[in-house]
Amino acid sequence: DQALPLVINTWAFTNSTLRAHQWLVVGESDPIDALVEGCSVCEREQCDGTVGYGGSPDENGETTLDAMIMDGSTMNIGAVAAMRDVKHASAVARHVLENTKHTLLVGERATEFAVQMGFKRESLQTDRSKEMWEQWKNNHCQPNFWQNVIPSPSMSCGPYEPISDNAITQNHWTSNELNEDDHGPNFNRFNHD
Amino acid sequence: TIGMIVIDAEGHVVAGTSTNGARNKIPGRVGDSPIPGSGAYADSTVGAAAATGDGDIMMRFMPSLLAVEGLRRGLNPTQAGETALARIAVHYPNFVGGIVVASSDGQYGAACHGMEEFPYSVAEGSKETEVVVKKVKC
Repeated sequence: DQALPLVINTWAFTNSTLRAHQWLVVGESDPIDALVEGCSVCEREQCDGTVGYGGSPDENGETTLDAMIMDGSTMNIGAVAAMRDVKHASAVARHVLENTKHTLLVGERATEFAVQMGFKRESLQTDRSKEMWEQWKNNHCQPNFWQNVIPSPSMSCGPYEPISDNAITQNHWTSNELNEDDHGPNFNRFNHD
Repeated sequence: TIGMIVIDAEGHVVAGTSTNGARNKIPGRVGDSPIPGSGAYADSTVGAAAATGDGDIMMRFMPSLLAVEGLRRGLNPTQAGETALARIAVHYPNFVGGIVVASSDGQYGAACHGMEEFPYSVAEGSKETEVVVKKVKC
């Protein structure tokens, strides 16, 4: 078939596409190699700030990484989520696929697994991500993902606690009224999963 | 997030994602990207899909699995993507998301919602080639 092999990916991350395709055509590698190589390019190049280290800081200013690989022939999957302090998320996901019988490892334990597999532990924060986080703090932590808490998340950085049922009743609120917006703030080209 | 589908010359289909998630998220939050069927899904008998966007919403609907099941029902890749995102839009008309879908024989398409247009990147064929950036209107 003329169309095969094929590499297609979200967004205009062309260096990743090219790398994966070259890996298939020139390197004659298997498609999992190509996928990991392609996604790893984005992790190194920090594509649009949405992939890899130094982007999308959380409320504590920390960057964490998620990655998944699925083999459509064996239906085997390897994934990591909220992994801290390791830059190579796709490569670690491949180790979950190949070196464990599990599907998904998360958080600090995923980091420990990565270190055991030979990856280096290093901060994912950069000057840029620190600056983004400080701007957000200076803007009263706006926007954020909290709802139905006090103090008001539209004006305060917290710490928050849930609004009690009594408060809802006394103020004649309904839970739907408190849910001002079901969506995360400002998802766009530079802020997305 | 990058979501990627790779199909080799023998029709071996794989898919995956890599992301640093949503900006300003509550620590511990994970989006759709590492969730099978949500961020991506692959089945060499029919094809694969990979999604991007507001992961808190998208992960509630498993759009990549839905798209692959659409292929299995005979939809073309574009139709499969549109159908998967339409399921979300019924409940969340303002959600932001995009999806790329490819069948195991090398047909592909994309769909999106909540943006003006959604770019995606394609390289195909058995020779060294240039990458083409395509755009779909949402």
